[in-house]
Amino acid sequence: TSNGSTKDEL
Amino acid sequence: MNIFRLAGDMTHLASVLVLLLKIHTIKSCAGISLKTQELYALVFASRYLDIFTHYVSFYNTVMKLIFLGSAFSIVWYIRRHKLVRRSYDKDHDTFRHYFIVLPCLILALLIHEKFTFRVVMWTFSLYLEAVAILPQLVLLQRTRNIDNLTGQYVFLLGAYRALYILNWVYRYFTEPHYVHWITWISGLIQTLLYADFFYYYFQSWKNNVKLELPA
Repeated sequence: TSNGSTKDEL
Repeated sequence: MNIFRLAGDMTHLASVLVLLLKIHTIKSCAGISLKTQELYALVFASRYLDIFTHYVSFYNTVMKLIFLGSAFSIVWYIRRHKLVRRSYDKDHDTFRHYFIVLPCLILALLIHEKFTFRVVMWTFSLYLEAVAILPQLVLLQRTRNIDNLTGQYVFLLGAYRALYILNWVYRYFTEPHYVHWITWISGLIQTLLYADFFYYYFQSWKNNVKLELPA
């Protein structure tokens, strides 16, 4: 889920 | 998805609905900064570039569409709708876009996780969202008379940001390697910009008097 991405958030 | 994230998204959604309610049913955008609304439209347009190529969940896609659609329709209403545009306080909404957009763009070009178009635009949208409320806050301070819906709109936007911080704290402790400095710092700055507003909002609520920001 993580690894440098908060792109699962709005 | 944790409860803070969901509550944050719902608060964000509520803020948009409050604003649309004001604009659509009362046909007024008094006290609303068009500059801030245009900046939000730019924020969502640059952040959701991957909306059709990078699928996360049905929930995410629907919410992205709602935020994009509402942002652009609010701008359209204020600029084009013949009744709504009359109530627009143009003389007090004087913040210059490029004072905000340009520094954010430069910062995104300098500080990002990866130098690709998508990631730089995504980073730009984070920086821009952090400060996009400024024209609105300036307008509130200049307007002696803040109506209920406008006050609630800004309060809900601030609450959404505060809940996102709780969401990050929760995720930091529950997910491995969950560290996102760029998102966190810009999110923290964004929330701090509301501190002053929150203070006067709660004061007016506690004392049961009309919300007014000091000049």
